[in-house]
Amino acid sequence: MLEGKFESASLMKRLVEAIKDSVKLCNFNCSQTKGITLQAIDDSRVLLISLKLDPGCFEGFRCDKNLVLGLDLESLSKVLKQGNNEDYLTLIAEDAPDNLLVVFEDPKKDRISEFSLKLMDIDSDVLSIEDMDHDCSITLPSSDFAKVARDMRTLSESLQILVTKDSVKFMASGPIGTGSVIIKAHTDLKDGKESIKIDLNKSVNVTFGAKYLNDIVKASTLAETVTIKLTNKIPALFEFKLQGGYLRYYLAPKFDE
Amino acid sequence: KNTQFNLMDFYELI
Repeated sequence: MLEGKFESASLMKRLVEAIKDSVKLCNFNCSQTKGITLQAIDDSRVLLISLKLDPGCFEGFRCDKNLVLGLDLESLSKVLKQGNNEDYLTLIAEDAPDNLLVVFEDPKKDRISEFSLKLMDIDSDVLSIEDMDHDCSITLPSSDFAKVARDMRTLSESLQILVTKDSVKFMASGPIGTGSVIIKAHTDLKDGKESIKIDLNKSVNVTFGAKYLNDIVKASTLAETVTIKLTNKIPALFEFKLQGGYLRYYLAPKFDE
Repeated sequence: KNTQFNLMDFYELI
């Protein structure tokens, strides 16, 4: 039996909103030691999502037997919208489940809502992704990155990112003209989360599909900062750290033909 | 012209 209780429904609500436009059907893998993990690839096979929710992400977590919960994220999103952000959220499944039970409890305990969501058998490709060294790592406020990705998409379908020793340059060029945004490394002593950190082994020049970057920045509601790891001609890693877990996106770059 | 790489070009199916 699985029973995972979140202190507030808002984490799960924001997670599903962050990924449901990229992938529709996902297997949620549940285990006592690892908590809930998920790996899913978008239909175009350009963007991969990897989620880890350690047991520590939950107020209470119990999983007697390893389970795979095949879920339609559109449906899960509909159910999650029934609960308030501040509600306790508990996910419950039997050992060989056909359904996932989603329970919201008002913190004042005067209202309990229960939904049963049908599970599906989902045949999905799983890719092996090993930790690797990247040419550079950038950590910046996730809202700053979201603004650049959204603004620059209005100019072009592609966003070029150039990283040098102490600056990151975003460039877009399209039918109406060109644009660039340069951000420089700095340390904000008052609020560390506002700092911009650039670690560079080698300068990087990569281009990504603006559509995918716009999907990725939907996760900026989950973490105040995002870490971007880039290497020339290799998929980039965008990581949003969660309390006791992470949401990572791996995005394949574009190349010049 | 920019063409999109596919993740399958980089990672192996398990």
